[in-house]
Formats: sequence, structure tokens, C-alpha cells
Amino acid sequence: MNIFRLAGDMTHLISVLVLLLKIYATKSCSGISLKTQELYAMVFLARYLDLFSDFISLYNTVMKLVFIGSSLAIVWCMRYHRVVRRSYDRELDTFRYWILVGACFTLALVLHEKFSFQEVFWAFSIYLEAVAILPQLVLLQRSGNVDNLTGQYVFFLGAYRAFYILNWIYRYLTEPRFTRWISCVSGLVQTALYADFFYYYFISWKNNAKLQLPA
Amino acid sequence: EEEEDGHDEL
Repeated sequence: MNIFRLAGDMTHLISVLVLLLKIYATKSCSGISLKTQELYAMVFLARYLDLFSDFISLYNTVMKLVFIGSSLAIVWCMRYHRVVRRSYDRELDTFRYWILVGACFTLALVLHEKFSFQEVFWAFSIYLEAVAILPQLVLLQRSGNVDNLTGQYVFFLGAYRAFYILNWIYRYLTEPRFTRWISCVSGLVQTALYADFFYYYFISWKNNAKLQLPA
Repeated sequence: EEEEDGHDEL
């Protein structure tokens, strides 16, 4: 574990905590895409199929459980919580995400490290994570106004991806056998999707103004 | 000899 990987995991964890805090404290999920949250739940369930078969470290196991648990809890709140679900921006969250799921699964059937149940689902989860933020970005773009916690949530998610890229560069330079093209290429695509958001995030931060995305 | 180290990232 290097410092970039740890920083990546921590910003990922912070992003989830920020989102839980927003939902819990404001009893509102406005500005949050349920579709993105459902995609993340699928990503973690598909990726961590090895939870009980391969033990890597206590850290890995705990983090996996946290990511699966928190993503399911968020989806549950947005769908079923008596108060929270009322604030869901249903009419703005219309991204046809099943297309993403189908495309990613097809790609995983074609491009994987090994043709086995676990490996195909692992590749599927990597591809799906790369594009899972799209419904969220579209929702933010449509609503224009982004509240502080939602902005920070997306910011930390993007930071997590950026740190993972630094982690791969570090591993590539220090581990002679480190070649993970599926993760690295998908990770680059995923981080690139945040570029536009980051641009406006930094502008609003610099001007000390509320984050607004152009229509 | 190190095994192919699975997926050690999250």
C-alpha cells in the first residue's frame, strides 16, 4: 500500500460519508442521482464477489464491506425512506442507465483477464464504475444549482480517481510486474469524465461563489 | 515466488 492508494481510498470513503451526512442531516437527497447510486451498488456487489474466497487483508475486507453496505443503504434511503424519497429529483434523473449496464457487461464478456465467473464480473465492475458517475453529472447539469455537500461529494469522488492514477504510476515505477491495463485505461476514462466538473468546481472555489454548472 | 496477486485494490 502506498500513500497515493491510501489517499485514494480515504477520499473515496470521505465522499461516501459526505453523501450519508447530506442525506442524514438534511433528510434530503435532492441533487443526488439514484441511478448513479444503484450503479455503484452494482459495481461493488459485482467486484467484491471474492469477499469470502480471497482474503487480502483486514483493511481490504472491512473497506469492501463498508462500500457494499453504504451503497445499499443510500439506495434504500433514496427509494424507501419516508421523508428522504420525497426530495428525489425523479424527473431530472432520467438517464437510461441500463444501456450502460448492458454495454459494460458485453465489454466484460469480450475483454477480461480470464474467462471465469469472478473475472468477468470483476471486469464488468471496473467498466461500470468508469461510467457510473454519468447520471449524476447529467442531473447536476440539468439542475444547474449544486448544493455544497453534493458538490463536495462529487469532488471527493473525483479526487479518489485522481489519487488512484498516481497510485498506478507509482506501482508501475516500483513494481516490476505491475501491468493492469483494464484498471488503468478504465480509470483514466473515469477520471476524464470529472474534468469538466473539476473545472467549474475550482472556478467557484476561487471566486468563493456557489458552484453552478452551465446548462 | 509471488503468486499473481489477484485484485488487491478496492
